[in-house]
Amino acid sequence: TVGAVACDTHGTVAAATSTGGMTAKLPGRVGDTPLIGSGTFADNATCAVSGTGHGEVFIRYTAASEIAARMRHAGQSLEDAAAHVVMHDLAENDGSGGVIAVDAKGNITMPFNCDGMYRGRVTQDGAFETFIYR
Amino acid sequence: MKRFSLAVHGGAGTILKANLTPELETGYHAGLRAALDAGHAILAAGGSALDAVTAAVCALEDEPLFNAGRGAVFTSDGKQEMDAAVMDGATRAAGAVGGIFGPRNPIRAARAVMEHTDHVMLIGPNALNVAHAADLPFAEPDYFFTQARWDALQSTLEMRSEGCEDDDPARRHG
Repeated sequence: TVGAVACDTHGTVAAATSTGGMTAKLPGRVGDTPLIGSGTFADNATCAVSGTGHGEVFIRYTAASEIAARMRHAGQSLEDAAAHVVMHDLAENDGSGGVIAVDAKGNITMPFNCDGMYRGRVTQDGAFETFIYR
Repeated sequence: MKRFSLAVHGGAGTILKANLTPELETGYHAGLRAALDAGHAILAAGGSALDAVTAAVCALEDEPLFNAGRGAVFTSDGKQEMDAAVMDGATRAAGAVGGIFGPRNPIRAARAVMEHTDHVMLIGPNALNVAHAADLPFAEPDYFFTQARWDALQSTLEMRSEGCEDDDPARRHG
């Protein structure tokens, strides 16, 4: 699964996710990627999220929109909300994986609960960073 | 004016840590950087977040190392099925496609659903019809095939035929 989240100079956020699914998956199986609120979500009032991991668990816990809900209703920061969903809601329910997320201030967080997540980030200052493991 | 930012992730199907060679690792870093470059160029020019994430994901879909578009994994039937979604935080406009095969960049098909229909998700022939109507480029199966993904399918099917249970969560990742 691949994905991107961004915040532009107008403070608008967006998310995009694309996947081939799991190796040897059952034909017709669809995971969280195309399900808005599970693997992909964006709302300027909170954040944009793209997920990767065990799709069925991301769906059951509506992982992407849950991060936004924590920000909206509990006043959590992007980092705290995403960490809770990835490290508790997903990790404690057999949902390995992670997310990338950005808020309308341009803050980025990229938590994951598995060995690694191929990921990268860049901000307006032009600092490009890519990572595979922690 | 606010400060822009961009993040990407690029999963690679069933890749186990022990199989990650230095060459592959270099390739993954380069692929991620190419996606960041694509999105960054748009944002730095004052473009929209929606265009930036679309461009970044297209770059990842074009890179056979990643499990999306070209280089997508195979189903148990030896076929490829692709899913994609895009969402705009300013309007909550969203588009998604499920189980499609043919468009070179499934994320553009998802965006076509968002921009050219009243719907959020389309599957099957009508998803492809929307992509055709939007003049999106299509490709033949050879374009999407990669030997590494085919070998991963054979390995997984062989393991299943031998009744082996595999608890490695990496195998449940896209």
